[in-house]
Amino acid sequence: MSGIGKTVLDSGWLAARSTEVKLSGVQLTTTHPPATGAESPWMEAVVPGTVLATLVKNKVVPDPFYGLENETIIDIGDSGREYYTFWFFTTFQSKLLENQHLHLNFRGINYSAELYLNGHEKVLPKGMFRRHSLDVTNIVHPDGKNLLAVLVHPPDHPGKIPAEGGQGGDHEIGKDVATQYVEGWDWIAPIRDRNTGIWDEVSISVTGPVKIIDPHLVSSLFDNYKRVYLHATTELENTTDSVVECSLNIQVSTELEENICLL
Amino acid sequence: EHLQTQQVSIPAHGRVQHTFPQLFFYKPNLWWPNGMGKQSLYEVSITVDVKGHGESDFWSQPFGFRKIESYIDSATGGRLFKVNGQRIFIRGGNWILSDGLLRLSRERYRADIKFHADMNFNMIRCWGGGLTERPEFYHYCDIYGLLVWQEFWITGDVDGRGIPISNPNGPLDHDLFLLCARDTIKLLRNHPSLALWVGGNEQVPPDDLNKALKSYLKLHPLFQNSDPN
Repeated sequence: MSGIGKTVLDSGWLAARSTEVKLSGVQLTTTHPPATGAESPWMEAVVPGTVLATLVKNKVVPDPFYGLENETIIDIGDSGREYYTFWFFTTFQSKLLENQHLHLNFRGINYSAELYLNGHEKVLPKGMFRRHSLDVTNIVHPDGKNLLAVLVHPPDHPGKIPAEGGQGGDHEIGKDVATQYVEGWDWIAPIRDRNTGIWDEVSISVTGPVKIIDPHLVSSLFDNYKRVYLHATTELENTTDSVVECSLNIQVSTELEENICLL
Repeated sequence: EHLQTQQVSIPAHGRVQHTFPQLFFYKPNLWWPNGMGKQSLYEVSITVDVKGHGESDFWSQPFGFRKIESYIDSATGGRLFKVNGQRIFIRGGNWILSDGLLRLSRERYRADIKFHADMNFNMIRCWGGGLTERPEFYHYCDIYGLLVWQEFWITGDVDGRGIPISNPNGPLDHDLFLLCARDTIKLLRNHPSLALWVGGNEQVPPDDLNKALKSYLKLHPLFQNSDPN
């Protein structure tokens, strides 16, 4: 039985440079999942993390924050964007009850991605600081293993680093909605992959027919903080093709001692 | 008083916004910044049960009751802060991120933020050229009483100044910037440690972005000074 709730996908990820993978996303997530081995381009990936974090983990490049090792890593301005365009791959199990839905959630990808799940393609549009939540109920294998591959693209304007360095390099990164320190600043050397990667949490979540989205809590305080009101709103999404009647409950509790709550 | 149940009908493939009746608290424990008192947190839980199906979704979040005010002092030109009516002397640290390769773990956030609290700081400023910090960062700021000054992704050096002079019009895609800004606000807005949003670092965002950000972050009239009763 599958319970309501979230499972974080932060282990078991593999990654490979896109130019070294000859298979399509459909093939990777159906007939030809990645194989690891001496001849394979696939390596253990760091998720959440960046392409550079994965390369450091696998000792493909040295730790850029140790000594002057960063100088030995090729910059995306010199290598081209393809060099830091990477596939990420993982598997997960799902078992849904009738009327349950499975959502695949990304809390941050730098910068855009194409996603393949069991052979189905979805596009994750641009924007480093935006979340993506996909209802994948009709795509997942209800009793089996699901194959997920994500092709992550670097920022559109990674820029070049002038020989003299400088604040934000050649400033090209400012054309994108992204962190700007990655072209180097007075306190940090340029980040060679511009932080390309699945840089924040990936999760799957199971819900019933109705999903709670982004509740908002605000308090107002009166009479020298003696009288206080909590105002709460939330969005609710009905994923079915019929009207649903819901019972919506809010409760506020506080822990007085360990395992003793006041309601 | 601290429990409400309501019946809601949602159309097929519909998305509705629901507002609960306000919940009343008498003398709740307030959330205070580091050094001014306890960081009292209540657990707010929302559940939705669908008729004929059972539990459909669940959400919960620690929440602190506090009122943060800030204004520019005309005499000094500095920004003054008050928390729960009390003036606070801000002792802050500048923050970019906990790891340049974005291996962002809860453990590291906890250690870094506790360290700031142990240094007797009461504010962390998240610089506009870096990250909008993650919910785990804010969680530990809630726990350890660090107020957060959060900037959006604009800097002087890359958005209007610098050598050579950079483009003052910000990112190419203003709609995308605002989409990301709205999503980020929704992600972080419930944390009691979130004290101040700022458009950018040493630079005012382009006029259309600045106006839109101000509009998104405008306080609802209900929460200004009026008494609902």
